[in-house]
Amino acid sequence: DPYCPYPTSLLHIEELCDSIVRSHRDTSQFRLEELQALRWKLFSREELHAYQSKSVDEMWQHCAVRLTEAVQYVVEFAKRIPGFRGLGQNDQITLLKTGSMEVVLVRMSRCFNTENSTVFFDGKFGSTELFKSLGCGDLMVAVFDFAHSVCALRLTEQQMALFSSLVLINPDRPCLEDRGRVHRMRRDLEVCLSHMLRRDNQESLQHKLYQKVSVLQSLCSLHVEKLHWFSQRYPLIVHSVFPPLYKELFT
Amino acid sequence: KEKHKILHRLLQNSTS
Repeated sequence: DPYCPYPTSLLHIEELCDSIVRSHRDTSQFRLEELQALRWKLFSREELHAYQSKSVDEMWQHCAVRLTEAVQYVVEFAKRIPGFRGLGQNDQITLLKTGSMEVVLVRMSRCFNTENSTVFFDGKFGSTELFKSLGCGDLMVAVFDFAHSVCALRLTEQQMALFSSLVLINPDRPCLEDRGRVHRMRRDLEVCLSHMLRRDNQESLQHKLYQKVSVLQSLCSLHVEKLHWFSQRYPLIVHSVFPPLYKELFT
Repeated sequence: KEKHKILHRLLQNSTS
């Protein structure tokens, strides 16, 4: 029934907002207080040198492991979004197949210190220099720039929770079997976000947040492009030592 | 589902 009179009452919307905020908090890899306390804990020159001395395949494997850990938290976030588990299993996979990396990138801004352009990684904060041996300077600069731009919006945790859910519940993903259902979920999340931004007196944020979506998609494409470049040079490494979930999602 | 067995299993696990 395409015009199903879904009860979008205010109470329902507020309950949905609370549930998503709780899901975000319960599945955050790092607590905000922990990140704040560690923000000036930087890698030493020696530690930085150790990262930069890693071979390209060592660093790629290390980063693939860290990225896969972050993705698993996003999968848990998705599972707690009301209605997500009601979707068909193929559609759940389709939404996460691309959306998981996008949410990881959104969440990364929580782990970013704009004052010195460093990101939390392996327990300390490091700059793009830390990732030099990946051989993906342009990707890392683009990712750091994105983190800067999201930090500039000064999102509250609640706003980030809603935005993350909107990034994930995307009815435009290809191969969705029940696009209508995803669309209805998405519509309620959009109502939640605008309700929250109205409450916070920050309605101008909505447009800025939606503008981020296209940047996210280009970052994800660049990541896959770099992975393709790496896989061509080190096919055995990808096949034998990369995390299986990473391979499932990105190769 | 076939091509994403690990993701499928993660989705099946309870949200404890």
